Amino acid sequence: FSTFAGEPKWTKQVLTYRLVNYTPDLRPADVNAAIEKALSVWSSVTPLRFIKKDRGDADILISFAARGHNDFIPFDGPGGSLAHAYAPGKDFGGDAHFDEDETWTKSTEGTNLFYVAAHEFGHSLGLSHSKDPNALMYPVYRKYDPSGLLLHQDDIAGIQYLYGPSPNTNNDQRESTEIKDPTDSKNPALPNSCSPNLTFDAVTSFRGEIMFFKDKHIWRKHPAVRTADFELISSFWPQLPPGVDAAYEIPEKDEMVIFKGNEFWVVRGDTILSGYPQKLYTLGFLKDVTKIDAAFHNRNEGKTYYFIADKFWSYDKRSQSMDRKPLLIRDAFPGINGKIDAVFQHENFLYFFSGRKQFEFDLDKKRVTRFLKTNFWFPC
Amino acid sequence: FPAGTRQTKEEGMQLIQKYLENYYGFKKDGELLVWKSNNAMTQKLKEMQEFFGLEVTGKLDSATLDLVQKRRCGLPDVAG
Repeated sequence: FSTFAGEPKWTKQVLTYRLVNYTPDLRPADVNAAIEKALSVWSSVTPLRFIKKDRGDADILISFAARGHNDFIPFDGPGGSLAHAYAPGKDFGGDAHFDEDETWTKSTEGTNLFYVAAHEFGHSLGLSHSKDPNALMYPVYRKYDPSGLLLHQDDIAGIQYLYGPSPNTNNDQRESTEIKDPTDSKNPALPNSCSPNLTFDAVTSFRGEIMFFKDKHIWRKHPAVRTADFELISSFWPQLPPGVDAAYEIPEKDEMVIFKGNEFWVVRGDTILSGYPQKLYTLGFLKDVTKIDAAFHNRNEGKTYYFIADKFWSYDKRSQSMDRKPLLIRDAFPGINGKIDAVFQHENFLYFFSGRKQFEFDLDKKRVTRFLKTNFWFPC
Repeated sequence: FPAGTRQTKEEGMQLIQKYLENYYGFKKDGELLVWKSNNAMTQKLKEMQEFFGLEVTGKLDSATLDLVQKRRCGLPDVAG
């Protein structure tokens, strides 16, 4: 492996990244997944963590462009140079540029975005090219083999020379989802995603990912990516209090609603919409409802369900009306008894969390189909 | 040389010159692009052949020509 002259590297462990634009060759969700997965290749073997920003500056700005594109290295049309990235530093430092004249794919045909991005992010983190033809940091593009291990020992030796190994001591390249929050040394222990006693405050889908809220932190998990990113809630929404009660996504509006006590906020990306928080009763609840335990929005039905103790209310978007009185949870969701902590919808299943238990509920069959551990979604 | 071969040879020369400029910091200093064993171009070509584990001939052989036509990362292979 080799580093750049002077061995530039990032002095912090949590780095931000932002996609400035998208290639028309792939769906935005596929681009997001490829980029996130490419970054997790490096975070899985180092203490580094990556936070996605939707706006403003970021350490690693990612863009697609053809030919000249405001830096000193114009692209050269189809083939030849596919992408380039800059060594760690301010301004251009860390940025990655992808040649829009290539055909970006998520397969072995064309130019695989995940594979090229993983290489380029090696540069963004401080690695130059390797002479080892098996290394990810070898400069020539080889047909992407999804079944193969992407990082070669040479790559791992190089990146750990700069940043050290992953804090996960058994170093089996499994993602440790703990961020040592420097501003939070008084916090006795960070929640561990693999604890058998793991419980959640709230869980929701969010732009193709699943977000697990716990105290001051969230785990972000993309179903297609094995690892989960662990971040502070305040790194996304500084105004939000820790220990939320419930959250749900309205995908068709690209909004997420987050509840704490008798208030709720609506966010889009990392922005809290203006005019929030608002009081619960503005949603149609009786004034004596002071908090909710969990909620989810069923996009197919156009209905939102709010769970309180052993009952639930539902709001029908079409008739724009809230149930006049709550119904028993077990009547509509047989097998789900008593209070729940959190619930979210993934494909045609609901996942109910109650203490250390998780219930998979089939919306078609109207019954519980699996009992799961709460850490089922993490690489434990 | 028959014209065809000569043309291919010139194309190969341009390809390798562009490659060495992009990835090995070669700067054409005005001298004619002719092969002399010690000129800058030959030195850079040897550097590239060494990086990729090719036979270090300093000549534009088929293995070298094949490699310069492969897709790759746009960053140089040498510090700079």
